[in-house]
Amino acid sequence: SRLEEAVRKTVAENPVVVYSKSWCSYSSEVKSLFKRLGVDPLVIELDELGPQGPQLQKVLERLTGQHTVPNVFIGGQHIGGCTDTVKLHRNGELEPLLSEANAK
Amino acid sequence: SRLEEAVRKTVAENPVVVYSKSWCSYSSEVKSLFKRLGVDPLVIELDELGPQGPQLQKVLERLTGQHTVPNVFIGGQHIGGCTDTVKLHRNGELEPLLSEANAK
Ligand SMILES: N[C@@H](CCC(=O)N[C@@H](CS)C(=O)NCC(=O)O)C(=O)O
Ligand SMILES: N[C@@H](CCC(=O)N[C@@H](CS)C(=O)NCC(=O)O)C(=O)O
Ligand code: FES
Repeated sequence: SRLEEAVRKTVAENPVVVYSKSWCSYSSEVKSLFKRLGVDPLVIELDELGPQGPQLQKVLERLTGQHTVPNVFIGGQHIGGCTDTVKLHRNGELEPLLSEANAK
Repeated sequence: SRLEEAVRKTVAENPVVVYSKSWCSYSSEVKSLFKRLGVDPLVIELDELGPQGPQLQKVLERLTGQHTVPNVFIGGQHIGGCTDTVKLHRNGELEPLLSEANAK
């Protein structure tokens, strides 16, 4: 669909993309982790897009199997949510992914 | 108001009360902290009460100054949110509060 194409293009063209909800603390946590690492992700607040928000969430669920926020992509690859991203960081695997994606 | 009385009564009559949202990970985190401590809180899911949910949230904001979830009470006292509860636990101050409130 048109929206699916838009998501594929967005995650392909931006090193780090976070689909988020502005009032969600898990979304805030992952956004601030990237800030601390000197990365400026493209953040899309699903609750600030009107009717397109829930539509985008359905597309993300179709593309990634994940209906929850935050939904994180690095270098076009689907990473997962907050706990997934934090776990990668703890294992020292996040920064190599960010460098590979030219995010820093 | 009637709703304000209901909240005061609920927090006075139950050792631990958590006003929560069922899909919120911070709410889940504080609920599972209490489970790990052997405490069975009274959990009120604000998103499962229809129109009363937002009304209750307004009352909680008036009574506690806090509009966010989770909103935690122990022994009738307002504790705060998830980070507040976790911080008390880390400082060894949560368990004494729970014992005092006969929550365990
Ligand atoms: N472990 C996941 C949890 C994600 C999660 O449950 N997100 C919640 C908000 S904090 C959500 O999107 N809930 C909507 C739903 O469950 O339908 C992560 O770390 O991202
Ligand atoms: N530090 C607070 C954060 C609470 C918070 O921001 N909760 C969010 C959901 S995770 C909320 O209620 N957002 C609604 C809003 O901001 O209006 C805590 O640990 O409880
Ligand atoms: S909505 Fe509470 S942590 Fe996401």
